[in-house]
Amino acid sequence: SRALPAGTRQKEEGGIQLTQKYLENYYGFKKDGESFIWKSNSPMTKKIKEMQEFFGLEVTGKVDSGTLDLVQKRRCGFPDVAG
Amino acid sequence: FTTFAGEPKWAKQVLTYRILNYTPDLRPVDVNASIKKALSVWSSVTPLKFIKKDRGDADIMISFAARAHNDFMPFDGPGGSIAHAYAPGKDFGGDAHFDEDETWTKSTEGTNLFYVAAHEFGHSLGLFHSKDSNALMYPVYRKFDPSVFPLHQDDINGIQYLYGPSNTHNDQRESTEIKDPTESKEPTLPNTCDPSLTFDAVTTFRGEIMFFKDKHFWRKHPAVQTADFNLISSFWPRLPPGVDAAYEIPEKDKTVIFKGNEFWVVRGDTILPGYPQKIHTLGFSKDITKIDAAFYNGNEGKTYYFIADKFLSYDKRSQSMDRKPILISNEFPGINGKIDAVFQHENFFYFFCGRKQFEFDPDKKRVTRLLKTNFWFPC
Repeated sequence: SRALPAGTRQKEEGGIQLTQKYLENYYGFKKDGESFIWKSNSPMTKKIKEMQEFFGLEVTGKVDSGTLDLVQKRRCGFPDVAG
Repeated sequence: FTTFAGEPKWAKQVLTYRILNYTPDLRPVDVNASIKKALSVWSSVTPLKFIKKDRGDADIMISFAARAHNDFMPFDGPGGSIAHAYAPGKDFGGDAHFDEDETWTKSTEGTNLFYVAAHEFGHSLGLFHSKDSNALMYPVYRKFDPSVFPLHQDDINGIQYLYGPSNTHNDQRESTEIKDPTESKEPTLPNTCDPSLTFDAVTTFRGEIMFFKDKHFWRKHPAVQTADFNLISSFWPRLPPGVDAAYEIPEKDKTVIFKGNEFWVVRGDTILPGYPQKIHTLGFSKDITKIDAAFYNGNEGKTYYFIADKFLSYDKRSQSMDRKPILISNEFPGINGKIDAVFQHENFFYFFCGRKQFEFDPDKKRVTRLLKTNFWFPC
């Protein structure tokens, strides 16, 4: 597979971290010790889907542009799911 | 809409709030007004009433802070999380915290305090986030139209699920049914859309505008389509009908109401003790037996009292009253003769003379618009 240019990879990782932080703050996501397992049923993917469903985004489970755009918007600090 | 788990809500209808500190981004008077207006959004559609406290405990404690601030939800610097509030309950319950790292404004630039506070007070009253992207309780901050009432039907459904509709609104519906004059024994109720409508007095009142007419008054939030219609006696049983003048001192949460040579001071629906008093205790000479209209200009700390085609003003800073009456048209060019009522809204003065209403710009010192008296109503 073609290696991603460093810049793009960094940007992608930044987006993932931003999304992870968002899910921790507002969707009760707890990153367990393991590193990311990009399986369709990984906890992170499930939480991304939950958030995309709440906001009426396309439910892809991926950090796509719509999701990345959303996690950077100003918002209320209270979670979207009952904690 | 959704509520918090277990549907926590306040068991009482009169709630207190206290602003513990102020953001340096806005004048305190603007913070007070934004918070008051944000609460009135919810009180206009429920039986709830909000009373401001300046000391001691209150149901809704409001504060500005950055980063970690003595709860378990630290803020995150500019952007991101901009505020949060807690569900009804004791201690933290109901409290609202605003991130000082935001730039708080009263415009559509920066982060509008009124709009965010209205959302957070939805939480303070028991609403959780809504998935409806038009709803105020949607979690993401969006540009908004300040001239549009911020509650969407989804928000109203949610808050009325918890507290029911505004009972004064119901009274209003009962009492504003315009019966066929041939049937009803009672004189017909004043109709806001009657082009010949005139008012006895008009004043701001806790972020709303109060229009007095005979035994009744309308209460109207500038951003809300509907107006509540009430008997004066339903709010202040001891106040006589047909008031002459009224004005509010927002920073003191006091409203002064005149009838004949007496005046009352009210706070919310309570007449403060020791009233009525005679108007000459305000410094008027004995030959003045009534006031036609009055308003308090918070920007300059002056209260204007209108009598026939003249006025007297009281300057709170020098604590002095004009020695002799001044012709109204000298100070307010274009406003000629006696006026029925006057109030200040944002940076304009609104003078009511018979069926006409004049919008006056004090900076340009001229009338900027000629309006109908029912301009503020959905006619």
